[in-house]
Amino acid sequence: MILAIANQKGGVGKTTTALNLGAALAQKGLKTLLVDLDPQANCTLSYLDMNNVERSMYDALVDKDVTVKDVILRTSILYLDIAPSKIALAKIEGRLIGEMDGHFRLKDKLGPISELYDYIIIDTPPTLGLLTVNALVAATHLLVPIQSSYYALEGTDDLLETIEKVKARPNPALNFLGVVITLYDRRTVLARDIYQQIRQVFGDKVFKTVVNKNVRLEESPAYKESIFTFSPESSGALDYYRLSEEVIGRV
Amino acid sequence: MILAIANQKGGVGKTTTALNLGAALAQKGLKTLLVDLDPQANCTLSYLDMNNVERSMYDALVDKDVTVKDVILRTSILYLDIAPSKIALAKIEGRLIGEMDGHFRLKDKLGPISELYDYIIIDTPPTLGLLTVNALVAATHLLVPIQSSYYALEGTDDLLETIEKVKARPNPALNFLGVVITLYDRRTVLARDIYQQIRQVFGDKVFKTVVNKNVRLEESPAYKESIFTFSPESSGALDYYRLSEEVIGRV
Ligand SMILES: Nc1ncnc2c1ncn2[C@@H]1O[C@H](COP(=O)(O)OP(=O)(O)OP(=O)(O)O)[C@@H](O)[C@H]1O
Ligand SMILES: Nc1ncnc2c1ncn2[C@@H]1O[C@H](COP(=O)(O)OP(=O)(O)OP(=O)(O)O)[C@@H](O)[C@H]1O
Ligand SMILES: [Mg+2]
Ligand SMILES: [Mg+2]
Repeated sequence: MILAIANQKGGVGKTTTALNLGAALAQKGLKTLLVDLDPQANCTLSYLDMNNVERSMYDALVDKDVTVKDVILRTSILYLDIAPSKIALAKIEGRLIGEMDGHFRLKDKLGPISELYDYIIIDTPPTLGLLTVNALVAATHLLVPIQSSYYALEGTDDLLETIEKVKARPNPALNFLGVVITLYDRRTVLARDIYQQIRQVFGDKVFKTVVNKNVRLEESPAYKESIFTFSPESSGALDYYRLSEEVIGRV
Repeated sequence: MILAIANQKGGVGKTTTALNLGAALAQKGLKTLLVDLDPQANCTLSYLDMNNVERSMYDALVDKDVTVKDVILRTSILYLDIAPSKIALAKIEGRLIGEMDGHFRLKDKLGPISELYDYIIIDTPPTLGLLTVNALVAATHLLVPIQSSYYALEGTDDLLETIEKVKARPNPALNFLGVVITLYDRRTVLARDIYQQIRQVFGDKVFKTVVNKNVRLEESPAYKESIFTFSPESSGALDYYRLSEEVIGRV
């Protein structure tokens, strides 16, 4: 399956979810590829040394002679590979915007390698532009992290509208897998109210697993490790393990 | 002074800083106006009941017969007013993009009321588009919140580039007041490393005051209160009080 992780709001846990959900699946022996579609390359720099990244998804998307397989690198985690980003990706709108197949470029390029992996997870930038649309058009499934905060539901209308446009024509088969609530603070009453608000809007689409605030999740990228090796006993590890079980269950 | 709070990354504490810095200044008896330039209206909904908001900054910016004074509302905090946002602001690029004075619209509209306030604080959306550029062109001073995280400095180049373009022609007088580090987690070694990295890039521009992670800052908007009435003994209140002293000192 090809799972896009999207939400145009910044800092809601897209990258943290891509990194650790990817690691959880790889740990189960499922061959997993992380595709970093964010020019900020947070996913990439969380597992790789950027000095070792030569060609990136930018080259794979704009150069017809470069395949995604050409840019894929191993991570230090068995069964987890990554198709890295580089800041050049920021220029891609200018390169693809006129083209008829601009929204299908990622889908076309992922075609040849989709059989090589059990799971392909796409991390997206905090925008609803060409890169995110490419992810939504290429994906079989979509996961939306929503931050547990007073402003949680601001902007979800725009995201849902984009999803509808993608389902209307370029990718009718897109399966909205669900919403995972992130950065949840169990100590507050506010968190419970927000949870209820999100449930009211998204009903059963809300995953049972909630990712609690856990500073270990923030620290592990600095060591280029997943939460599972960095702090296996933490709530972060438990939450992302549970999320991986729930994702597999829903697919 | 007109202080723009900007950083195109999402969730770094722009709104939290606008709300509480504004409240800190108002508490000192300084007449303060919050201008909410974010279509998501997080600043507005943190102090007002959205049902009471009729006209907004959208109307003030597109309608030549509507002044900013026409849309200003009191908050429950003495000396703190707000020029609210509404989702209509999201359409403003389409309305102003062709126009010669599109980047100067806020500056022109703030002109008549700038003498009515000691401080005007502009909250901006997480983009480098027309709204944020309007804020940078209208402002006398700029404050950049940077989240203490492993990815803290990703994207700062783009912001600095935009600031340079604004200083090159439309607003040469823009004073880059400084960088305030937000969402700082004292318990981690990582936070200290990130602090050093940010200091290396921004030197003395980094405020001495660091805003620590404090769940009270996240909760107070739900009660439409500033941190100073909601939780006056909290680290959030202390940090934003100190920041207000430092801002006044630098101006
Ligand atoms: N559950 C959590 N507990 C603690 N920190 C977290 C948690 N989830 C994410 N973070 C931290 O919050 C910040 C934002 O998370 P992340 O980068 O995953 O969000 P994002 O949606 O990918 O952001 P962007 O839109 O900028 O790409 C990061 O510093 C990350 O380490
Ligand atoms: N020091 C802090 N401690 C705890 N929570 C905080 C702190 N600062 C901000 N937050 C919370 O983090 C989230 C993001 O903060 P905020 O909305 O101020 O950022 P922003 O830069 O305005 O985001 P956006 O770009 O989406 O407008 C909010 O839920 C806010 O309450
Ligand atoms: Mg990210
Ligand atoms: Mg904001």
